[in-house]
Parts: sequence; C-alpha cells; structure tokens
Amino acid sequence: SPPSPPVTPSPLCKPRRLYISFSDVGWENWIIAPQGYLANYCRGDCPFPLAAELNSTNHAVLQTMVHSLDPQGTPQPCCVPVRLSPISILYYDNSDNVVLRHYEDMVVDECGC
Amino acid sequence: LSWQESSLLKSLGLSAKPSPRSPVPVPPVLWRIFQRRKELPRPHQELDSCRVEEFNVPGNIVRVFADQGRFLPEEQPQGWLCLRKLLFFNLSVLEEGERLTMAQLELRFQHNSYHSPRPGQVLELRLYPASPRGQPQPGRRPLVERSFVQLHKSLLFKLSAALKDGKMPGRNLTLVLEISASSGASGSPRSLCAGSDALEAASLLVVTLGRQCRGPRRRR
Repeated sequence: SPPSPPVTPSPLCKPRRLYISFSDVGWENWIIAPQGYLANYCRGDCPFPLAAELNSTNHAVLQTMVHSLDPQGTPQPCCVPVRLSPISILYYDNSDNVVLRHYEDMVVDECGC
Repeated sequence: LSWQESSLLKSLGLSAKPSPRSPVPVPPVLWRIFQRRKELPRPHQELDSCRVEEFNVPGNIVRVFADQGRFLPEEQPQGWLCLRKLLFFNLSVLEEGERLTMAQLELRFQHNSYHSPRPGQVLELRLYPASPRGQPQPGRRPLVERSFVQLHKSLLFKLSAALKDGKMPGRNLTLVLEISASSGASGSPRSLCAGSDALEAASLLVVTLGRQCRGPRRRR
C-alpha cells in the first residue's frame, strides 16, 4: 500500500489519514478499481512562529503574528493541501462501456499554512 | 441520490450514478494502463494526468466502445468478398467539450492463423465511412485499406487521422468493414476466405481530453 503519513498525534498542520472506500458509498457495482484509496486530509494548528516545515506562505507568517497579538480579531491561518496527487479510476459508464479516467488532485500528499 | 452523492458524481464528470446491466470484461489495455499508474511511486508522482503516456497523446479519459453493428448478409458472400460488416459505435456518452485525441479500432479474431498461408494467399481489408443505416457513402475513399497475409489475434487500426481534427464524429461512428480475398490468388474464393470467418469482435478505443484538462490549471 502507498506509504501513509505518520500518525503521531501532533497538533501541527499536517496530512491526516483518510481512507475512502467506494463500497461504503455504495459505488462498488460500477467502479471496477480501485476499491478505495488513501485520500487523506489536512488538519492542525499554524502557531506563531511558523516552523519551516509547515510549508507556509509569507502571508501565513504575517497572519500568525497578528493572531498572536490579537487572537480574537484575527484567526490562525488555515491548514490546507499544498501538494496533491492524481488517481485513476476504472469504471462502467451508463452505456456499460469500460472507462479509465484520470483525476487530478485526489490525494493529499502535503499540507501547509 | 443524496445531494452529496450527486454533487460528487458531477465533480467526477458523471451526470448520474452508472448501473451496469451487462458488464463486459475489462479490456487488457485499460487494465495495464491502470496498473502501471497505480504502481508509480508516491507521493512525488510527477504524473501528467492530462496525458496518456501509453499512446503518447493528450487525454485524461480512455474509453473502449463495443461494436453494436451487424453483418450485412444481403450482400455476402459474393465472389472475392469474404465479409461485409457494419461497425456501429455509440459515442453519445462523450460529454460536451471533450476533444477526441485518438481513436483506435481493434478487430479481434478467434485464433491465430497457424497455417502458413499458401503463396499469394492475401486478404484485403477496407474500412469505409457509412451512414447510420450502413450504406457506404458513395464515392468516399476508404478510411483504411490494407492487405495482410496472416491473421493475428487482433488487428489494430489508428483512425485518429481519419476522424479529422479531433472533431467529435457526432453521436456515433458508423463504418463498413470489408474483407476480401485478393482476386489474383489461386484457389476458390471460399477457401481463401476461410481466415476471415474467424472475426470475433470489434471495439473502438477512444482517448479524449476532458474539460478539466482544457481549462487553466488551478493555482495553489
């Protein structure tokens, strides 16, 4: 299986494991493969000062500083995907044709503030 | 459909949840492409999902359409004509805004020909554009014209150039396939046609570029 993000309970902004199972959403009779995949998602804090590994934009650095001075007035920056990977899905369409389709930005590889 | 499901399907480019009635086996070529992509190293997958490397064409959707045509019995067998068949591919599932970048016809035969052909035993194959009713369009040159000596498991024909400029050929693609024995060969037409009886199925592989790949890419 693909390497999965570490699962230590760090509060910082980072990818979190999320496995999407197509049978859970009732799609198993028309999706041929995969049966599911690791989509992951981003969650965590962007505290001041922003550590280098938090993949931050300059604006995020600014916003964390203002947040540290005025927490009520300015929220922390968001923790969002900054690097994503595509996946391919094999499925039957409405005319029973077999379709292979590539979808961009379906897997969160890295998060940032 | 719950609204979440329908909005997710829509974002995946599907207007409704498919419910296959008679699922066909997965074409090996699609399975190979799927497996190859799945095994690429993550997460640094420098993959262009808007290009199909295996065919070296732009595209993010690969479909295989089964032939829904019929033999044109009323005119065969006749003389050197061994086989005449209407090939009909229903392309209505292609969405508005999809651009066709490759079309490949596959003719699958039941067996490999193990008999070494007699000298001069040549089969000729022609593909004509046709009207939906199967009438070859008078005066049109064949899209493909090819002679072959030995039948293989399947014959592949690139039709992209014939389908001009990637324009969608309307809602369906209709062709007339003719296989005939070369009139110069020795032996009876019937015996020379024996190989063509082994035609098992025809399918059309189409690569298209969907809207997601044609607009400006989202910036981070």
